[in-house]
Amino acid sequence: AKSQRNIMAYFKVR
Amino acid sequence: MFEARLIQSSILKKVLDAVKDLLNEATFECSDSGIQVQAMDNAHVSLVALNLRSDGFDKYRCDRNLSMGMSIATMSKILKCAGPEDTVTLRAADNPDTVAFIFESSNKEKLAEYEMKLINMDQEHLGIPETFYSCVVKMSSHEFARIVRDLSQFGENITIACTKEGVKFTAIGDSGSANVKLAQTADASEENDAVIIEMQESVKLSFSCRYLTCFVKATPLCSQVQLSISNDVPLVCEYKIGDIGQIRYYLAPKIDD
Repeated sequence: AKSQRNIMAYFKVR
Repeated sequence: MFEARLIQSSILKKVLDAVKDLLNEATFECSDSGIQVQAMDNAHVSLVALNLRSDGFDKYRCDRNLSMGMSIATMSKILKCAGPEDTVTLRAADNPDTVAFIFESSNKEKLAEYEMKLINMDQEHLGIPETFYSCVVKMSSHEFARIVRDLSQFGENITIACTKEGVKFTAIGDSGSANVKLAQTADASEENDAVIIEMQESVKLSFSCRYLTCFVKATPLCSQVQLSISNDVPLVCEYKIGDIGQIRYYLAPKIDD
């Protein structure tokens, strides 16, 4: 099974 | 005062169609250089970055920078009221509570004005790092939409594998599996239909069909789509918007548990 990553794991909050 | 006019409302109609399934609301940042939107979907899986340059508008005036929180559903409803040949003008005061959409028919005999209340938004703004992608695929946007539609019937994810030879899309589900391979075009004279791959390193990543299905709603904006892929970073799916700008969708990959 695959799980969905969160986009915020890659792009930091500015 | 802020005022931006487009001769063809159809461009803005298509932009709204390209984001309305992903976003409930978004902040439109208006400055001298143009209009920018950056917003995540509710589940924070994807991010939409829209850029409309001021020089692409037929008239553009922005006396001071504005951040306007807009309901995408309401904006979409309003743009449905514009005829395809209508001119559209967006207008707001310097400290606006509302934004006006003004539609004018080409014979100038019909003038319609819709005023939309702005919403206060506390959106997180993400910094997107400059990324060098292992593979950049340029292909027909219609072909990409078709592949997403066809493969979505077979699984909830599409795996994109890109090598020097071409790009392969695969979906696997309970009922079976499907894959479509596109070879790099040898003769790229049929520019819009060509498959062009710039590859430094082969990649293989899986993405949710649900989100890809939302992204291909941008197909009417541009005959080509550009997919930028690197292992373990979000996919970038980019459509140019005429001479005025572009829309980029970022999608976090699915990973093995």
